[in-house]
Amino acid sequence: TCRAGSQCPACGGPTLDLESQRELLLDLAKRSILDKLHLSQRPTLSRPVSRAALRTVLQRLHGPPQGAPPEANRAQDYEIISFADTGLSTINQTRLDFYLSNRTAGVMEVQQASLMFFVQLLPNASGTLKMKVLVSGSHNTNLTLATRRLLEVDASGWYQLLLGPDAQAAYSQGHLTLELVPEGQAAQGSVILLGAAHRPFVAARVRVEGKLRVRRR
Amino acid sequence: GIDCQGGSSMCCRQEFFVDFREIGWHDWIIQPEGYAMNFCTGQCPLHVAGMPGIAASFHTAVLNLLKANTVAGTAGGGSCCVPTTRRPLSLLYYDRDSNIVKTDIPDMVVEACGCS
Repeated sequence: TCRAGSQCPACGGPTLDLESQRELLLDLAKRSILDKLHLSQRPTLSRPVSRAALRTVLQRLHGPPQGAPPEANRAQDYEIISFADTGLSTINQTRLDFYLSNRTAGVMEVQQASLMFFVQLLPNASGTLKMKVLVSGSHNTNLTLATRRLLEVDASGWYQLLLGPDAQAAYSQGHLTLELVPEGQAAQGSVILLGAAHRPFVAARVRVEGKLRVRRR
Repeated sequence: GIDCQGGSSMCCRQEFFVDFREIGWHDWIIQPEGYAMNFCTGQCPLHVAGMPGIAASFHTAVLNLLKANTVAGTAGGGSCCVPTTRRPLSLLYYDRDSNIVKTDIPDMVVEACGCS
């Protein structure tokens, strides 16, 4: 503030040594903050605050990343896992059906899907297993050849096959049928297990538009 | 606005940071870690007096010099080095009841200085 007939304090006045000036400024800063918060003195914490509460507050405070669209319009990514219903299977082919609930089907876009299945190798069997994959969608009962994949099968265990666009489209509509036909050197010495502990499944990364939520089970 | 650098006696902004840990306030102020208070200091000769914030403009200084010559003796000095731009300070802190409070206190951080 300008005082009539004299210089303002910022322009000169009595010179303080650096330490005193620093003390003065610190005191001014403290008083300024307390005044603005309507506090007469700094609060003394009466009870500890949980770190979880603090974390929640900080997350709320920082909000969604800058430039992100509003929550309601933002597409959500999920992973959906569907276990197979086993259909008519023989020693030479395994038929698997995957269903989605009506609520989920048709409103999501499948970005990637893969089939997981357990191959049991018979003793002394090993080598290359060629897997023919036939696919059928919900509107088409005929199975068509989707892919032929080579799998190096050297031990019993879980194996993965990435599913192509045909299978992804059928899955997003709610019903996917796959038929696996083992071929090649190891075909006779291997079995795809279908029991409860080895049930084949499709793991799909999907994107759901809008507010629909899909709970992973 | 001009930031103070060694040797200059003209109106400028001096940076001053209050570290909450250093003053023992970090236990109740969660964020930020400190307060960039800053302040204004320096001489304001009459010829740079004018509209705050544009005192550093050469043209303004010339105009004000003319004005000062005209009114010299009647104004009697009194131009102040004052904050011309400020911004709020956002605080996240525990209140007396250990509630977590977020508040923005306006005009707390001096961004630029000029002669009034």
